Amino acid sequence: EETPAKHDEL
Amino acid sequence: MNFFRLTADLMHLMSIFVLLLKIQKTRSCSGISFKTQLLYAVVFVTRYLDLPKWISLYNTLMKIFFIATSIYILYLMKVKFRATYDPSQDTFRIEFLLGACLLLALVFNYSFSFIEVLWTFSIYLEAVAILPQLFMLSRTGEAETITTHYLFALGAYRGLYLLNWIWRFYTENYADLIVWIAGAIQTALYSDFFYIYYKK
Repeated sequence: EETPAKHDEL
Repeated sequence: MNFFRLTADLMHLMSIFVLLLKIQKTRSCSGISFKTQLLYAVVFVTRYLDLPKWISLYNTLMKIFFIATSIYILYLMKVKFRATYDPSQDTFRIEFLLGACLLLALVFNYSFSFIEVLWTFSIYLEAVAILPQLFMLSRTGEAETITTHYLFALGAYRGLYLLNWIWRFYTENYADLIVWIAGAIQTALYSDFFYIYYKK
């Protein structure tokens, strides 16, 4: 997984 | 999406609407730091480079809204109501903030890629982007009520994000150290503003 879900916030 | 995060995002939206309303109604951007607004525009543009990556309709629409309104505010301040902006009050040196945040982002990041470093940069920059505005406020001493509302909405947005992170940590094991540390610093800066504000 390159980009985990961590950037789902604004 | 939980209650805290949704409310936080709505407060963030509201802060922007308050700012736009103030500028349009008074036909003036006096008391508003152009440098802070410029930094916010840089924050949104560098953070949302992942715009093509689909997360949700909500996420995409909010990103577009933040990018568009932040650039529109710059236009209002620099073009439409240029005469009402007094650069001599807005003297904070943002070069140092930009440089320090870029350096930090190059050293402390989750992965050393273009998008990821700029994302990290935007997180660090958002934490300190309010400084020119607070500096301007402390110089002039007085803030219009509407400017205070703007800062209050922004502060509430940050405070609610802290609660959101605590909530997410317990409910979904979510952890994001970079965002947490930067967010804590950012909230502390607003607390300082509230403290000064209520003491007056």
